[in-house]
Amino acid sequence: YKDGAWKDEL
Amino acid sequence: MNIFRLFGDLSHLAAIAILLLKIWKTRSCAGVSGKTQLLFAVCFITRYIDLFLHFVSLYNTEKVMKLIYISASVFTCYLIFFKFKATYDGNHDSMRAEFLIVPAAGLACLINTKFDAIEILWTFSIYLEAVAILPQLFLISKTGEAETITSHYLFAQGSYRALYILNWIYRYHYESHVDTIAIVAGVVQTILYCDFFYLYITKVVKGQKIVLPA
Repeated sequence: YKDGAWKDEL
Repeated sequence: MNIFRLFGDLSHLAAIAILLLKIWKTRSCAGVSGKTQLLFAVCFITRYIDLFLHFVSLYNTEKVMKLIYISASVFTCYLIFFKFKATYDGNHDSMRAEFLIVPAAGLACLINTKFDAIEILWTFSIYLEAVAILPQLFLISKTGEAETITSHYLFAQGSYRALYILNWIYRYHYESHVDTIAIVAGVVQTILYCDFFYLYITKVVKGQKIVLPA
């Protein structure tokens, strides 16, 4: 899971 | 995007719509916890702060959904605390919201992925959402009953995060994606609905009303 990739879930 | 997350988000939208319709049609927020709605509004604002920081959103629908969640929850609070204030059951909506906000904020500072402002706000929002429904469940236990439409709202609201758990299982298996904080909080959140789910499935589905042993 790419840390720092801004959250991709609601 | 997978089917579980899609139906989770649709269930969440349905919950917000059901509650808005109930309050708007009956022109009353009896049986609705204003505190829970306030906590949800805080969750959405702190979680979707990226909307205000011009983060490039992943795709437009996501930005639209975030805007819908924030505006609908703020509008619901407006209906409860201003427009239909006279019907707000303040006496039974008596769970201390501070007892939920302070521990969520404290825990967010202790257990988080990264110690920076936006990440801590997101973590706070996740922890707060897990317990935000408690004032509503508390209110129902105090009044001893829940209107059928409110039960449908709660069922949709509870199902949304339950479906997200399936989404996380799916993503773990197929995308080796894991967000432990969201998963643990989501499981706690769904567990809080268990006794309500039992009552909903054994009663409301058969057309009866939920009446708790007062």
